[in-house]
Amino acid sequence: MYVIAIANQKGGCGKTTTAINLSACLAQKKQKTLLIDLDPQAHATIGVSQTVIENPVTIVPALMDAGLETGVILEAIRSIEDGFDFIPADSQLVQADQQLVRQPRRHERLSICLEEMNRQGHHYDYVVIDCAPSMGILTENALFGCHELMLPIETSFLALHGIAKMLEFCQKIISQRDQPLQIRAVATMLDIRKRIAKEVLADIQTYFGDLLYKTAIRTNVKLEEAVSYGIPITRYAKKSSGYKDYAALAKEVIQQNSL
Amino acid sequence: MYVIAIANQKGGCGKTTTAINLSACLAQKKQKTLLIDLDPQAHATIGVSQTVIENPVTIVPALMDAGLETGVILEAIRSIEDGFDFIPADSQLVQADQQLVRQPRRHERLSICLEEMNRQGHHYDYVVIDCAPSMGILTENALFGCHELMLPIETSFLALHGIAKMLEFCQKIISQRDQPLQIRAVATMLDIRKRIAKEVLADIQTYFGDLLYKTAIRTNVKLEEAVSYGIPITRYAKKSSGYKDYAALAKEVIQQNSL
Ligand SMILES: Nc1ncnc2c1ncn2[C@@H]1O[C@H](COP(=O)(O)OP(=O)(O)OP(=O)(O)O)[C@@H](O)[C@H]1O
Ligand SMILES: Nc1ncnc2c1ncn2[C@@H]1O[C@H](COP(=O)(O)OP(=O)(O)OP(=O)(O)O)[C@@H](O)[C@H]1O
Ligand SMILES: [Mg+2]
Ligand SMILES: [Mg+2]
Repeated sequence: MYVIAIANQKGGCGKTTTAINLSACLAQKKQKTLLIDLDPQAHATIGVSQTVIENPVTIVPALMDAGLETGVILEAIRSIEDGFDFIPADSQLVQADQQLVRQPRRHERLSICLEEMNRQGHHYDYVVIDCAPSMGILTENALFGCHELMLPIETSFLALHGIAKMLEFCQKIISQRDQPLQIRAVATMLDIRKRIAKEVLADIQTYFGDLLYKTAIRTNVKLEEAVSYGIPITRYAKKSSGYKDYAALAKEVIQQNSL
Repeated sequence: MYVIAIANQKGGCGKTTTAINLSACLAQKKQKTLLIDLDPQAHATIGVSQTVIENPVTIVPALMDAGLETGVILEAIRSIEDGFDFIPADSQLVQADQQLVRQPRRHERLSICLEEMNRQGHHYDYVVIDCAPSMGILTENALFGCHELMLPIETSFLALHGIAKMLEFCQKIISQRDQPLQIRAVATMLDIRKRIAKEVLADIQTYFGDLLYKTAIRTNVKLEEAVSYGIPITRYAKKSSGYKDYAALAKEVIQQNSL
């Protein structure tokens, strides 16, 4: 089980779009994949819920009960397609954030849930977590419980500006993990017609070096439309550049992990 | 002196681009305008500082000393062009945010500074405040001290999604003001080629009704380039749609205030 946290405190840099479509492409490549929505805004939930889910069981009960009750997390798992499951979020996640403040080992709850899930026989090749644009307790949970932090970096001026602050926040959690955290970055929203895009992409490449995925995700209106229909790009627009790019990213992720 | 706070906790929805270019267009229309950067990220500062400012005096000393020392705020005012001044930010603003927590009347500091500025003979027609994408103490200061909250709303799917939460945060401050707060919205990043844009714009119009400015800001790469050069659009690209749109917005703002 390889757990990827998609996080960046920068708003609107492509976290949700990446979480949904990377997961969908991994599943399409026969990797059993679980997408976890860890954002009270629940945008990933909207993006995969073609029909509205009434009162979903979210990850909240599992996070609050982590370590106490067995199998609570299983009640939250829903199927999107073959080999592609997800755990929804809703605004209740805000309460979890507030209540977890006083709990012991408050940033370990998610990893306890994931271990529990494994023990109960639910084995995934990949778990992909969509995080909120904030460095709160929920994001701490994702960073503590993952193998890799994938930072989506919007290919626009000042894209790298908040990164030092983000990495500083990660350091705090990294020091508490007993396994090192693999940090990687993926350039998103690349609009090659923009003259400024080339320079920004070069800056991102310089900053991250080998940690930057070779695949850059180009701007493609199909990606925004797909979310509005609640369907991953794999089903919404198979000929789009959005699909090609996320398929290429999934391929790179798989190759990295077979090294 | 008409004070406009440009705020929205949504990241990357056009706050800074609007703050800079609305200010520049107001100044161009002979309105003496002060732009205040209230974001520790200091993106507005970057966007108007053609040459890098070394160790600028920011609004921090004035906020910390508000009510104690006269005229401290004046040391922070710098000139961009004729009739267009600004007060820079830098990462030190984060300390202000933390230290202000324990101060009495912590959300009134900015309005005290602005009154002080008036008493010292610095009279502006407009003060425009660029806020960070967070609902912290600095943003509370902007909301307490302004006449109008201008919400930039990105014209994309889920644009209105966080708005209820933002308005809830405003309510808290509104209840402490003795003057009502004028809330308005402006549609930003409108890409008319996107089929989804029409529906989203209609949703925004329905939601805000008369509170929505008639002017919508279209996507225009010149706006991003201008920030990268540290020059307002009024000087960078006079023929661009970005310039036309912000000039039209400035005209609307002036008309609203002469009613
Ligand atoms: N490659 C792309 N091409 C076109 N539109 C995109 C692309 N990536 C993301 N978008 C659109 O940009 C907006 C922001 O993307 P997204 O929601 O994925 O960002 P986010 O980082 O999850 O935002 P938040 O910080 O609010 O969680 C959405 O409207 C989305 O549909
Ligand atoms: N109308 C537009 N056309 C093209 N690019 C735009 C437009 N408005 C903003 N941008 C670009 O989009 C990005 C985000 O805009 P901006 O910085 O103004 O948003 P913001 O709300 O201030 O972000 P933050 O939440 O980080 O403070 C910037 O790269 C900016 O240059
Ligand atoms: Mg998101
Ligand atoms: Mg900004």
